Amino acid sequence: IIDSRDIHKEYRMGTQTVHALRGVSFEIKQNEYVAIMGPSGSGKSTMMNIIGCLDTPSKGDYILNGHDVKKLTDNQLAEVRNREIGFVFQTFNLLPRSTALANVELPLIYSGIRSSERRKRAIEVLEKVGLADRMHHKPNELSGGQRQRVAVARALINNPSILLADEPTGNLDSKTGQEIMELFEELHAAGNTIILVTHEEEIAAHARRIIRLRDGLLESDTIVAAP
Amino acid sequence: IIDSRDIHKEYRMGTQTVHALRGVSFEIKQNEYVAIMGPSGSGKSTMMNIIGCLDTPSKGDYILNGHDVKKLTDNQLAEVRNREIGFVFQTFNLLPRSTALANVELPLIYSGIRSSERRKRAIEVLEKVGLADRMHHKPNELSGGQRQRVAVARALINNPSILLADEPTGNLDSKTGQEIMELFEELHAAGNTIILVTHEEEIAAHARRIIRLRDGLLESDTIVAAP
Ligand SMILES: Nc1ncnc2c1ncn2[C@@H]1O[C@H](COP(=O)(O)OP(=O)(O)OP(=O)(O)O)[C@@H](O)[C@H]1O
Ligand SMILES: Nc1ncnc2c1ncn2[C@@H]1O[C@H](COP(=O)(O)OP(=O)(O)OP(=O)(O)O)[C@@H](O)[C@H]1O
Ligand SMILES: [Mg+2]
Ligand SMILES: [Mg+2]
Repeated sequence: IIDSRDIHKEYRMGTQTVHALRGVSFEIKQNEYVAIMGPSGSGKSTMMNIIGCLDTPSKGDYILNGHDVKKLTDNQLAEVRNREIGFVFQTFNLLPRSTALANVELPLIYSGIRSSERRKRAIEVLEKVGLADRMHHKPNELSGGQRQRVAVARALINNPSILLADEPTGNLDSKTGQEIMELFEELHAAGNTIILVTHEEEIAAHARRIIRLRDGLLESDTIVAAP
Repeated sequence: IIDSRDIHKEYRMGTQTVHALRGVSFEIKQNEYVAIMGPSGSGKSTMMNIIGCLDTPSKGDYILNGHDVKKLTDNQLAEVRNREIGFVFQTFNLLPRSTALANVELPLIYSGIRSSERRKRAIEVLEKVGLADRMHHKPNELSGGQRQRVAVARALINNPSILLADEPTGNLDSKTGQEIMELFEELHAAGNTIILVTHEEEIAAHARRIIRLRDGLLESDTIVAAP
């Protein structure tokens, strides 16, 4: 369902060009569980933004569910993003003036779900990430790991068919991190696809396949035996 | 040099009160290397903000270098912070419109160092964290781990006598994380004090003492044998 063909991404900075991705190709099928790893600055978040249709490649093709994203209109791209993809950003990207509850409800507003149903589902998923007692806190009234969990709850509320999680446990102690991984496992067991960026080996161990990037290139792509 | 006596911190939220710290006491002497650990939301960052004089306790006393911080004026507090303390924030807190170089130079502006000397020292410390080739990038032109390393460089540039690092390696792969820990070890070997919040056991293993918080209370305070 995800077919990345010779993806390049460049950033022009004055006279310099940063080659964040230098030709990366891989396919990910429905219901795979893939970890993307690699050193800091190797291009993981850049790749995730392209997979999640939040950015376009400088060169190369990205085919999502059979559609070449270059040929989709902005409306169609937004539709795919809101219906199919759940995104946990490395920087959380929460609305600073909204409560945890309002932040988690946001994807359902795009799906046209009515407000009592939205609130009910947002409370459920906040309970799942252990933040029922922090529902009315704004992001700056939460700890770092609590903000991260609100970002995870927001990504899960729409039961996405593709979950893109960029370092979802970086700010969590191991017990809380494992609880988040159990939620991902539930989504995976229901037939959905999980793509996870992490630098923690024990988090990557949940995946069945590890793609390693280095300096904007694919260094290795390994199927891992089930534990 | 750090004497925290029955520190409480409360946040009033409408009718609710959040007890982030419920009476925490410990002493840290010159040149100790302490890790503060505990579950997400247990009060680690709140404690670090009080130790770093960025916040005041609701109750209890905080004595820094023999001074009760309650009795210091705002100017005196700012003086202590700028001269003695290096802070790596969990949220990095970089100036979004300034380059990596300008962000790292910032503490030296407060110290009245002239600009050619500031630039030279900022380049040196950016080289130490492996970002010499990203000096002119703004924070949104850097990867998550690169932003974290700029925050580390900014905290080290003033050779602080107390380094407060809140989850300094959360976004770094293990090799880059180890490089940062080597820089901390250098600062420690030069006689300075290191206080580090982390949830990663292999990072905490660099410390000689581990303070564990849970639900705003001190759960344990253990001296660790040297490896
Ligand atoms: N401004 C605030 N208003 C209300 N509650 C707050 C505020 N800041 C923090 N809290 C609450 O205080 C508690 C402690 O927060 P703190 O940031 O110290 O936790 P932490 O141990 O650093 O967690 P993490 O490991 O997730 O970063 C949390 O439950 C949080 O929700
Ligand atoms: N807007 C931008 N302008 C210029 N360079 C950029 C920009 N965004 C990213 N880069 C550069 O592209 C490279 C890849 O960045 P990316 O965020 O994908 O790395 P990453 O693998 O996610 O790293 P980390 O593990 O530190 O989060 C980095 O060297 C970074 O400096
Ligand atoms: Mg990244
Ligand atoms: Mg914290």
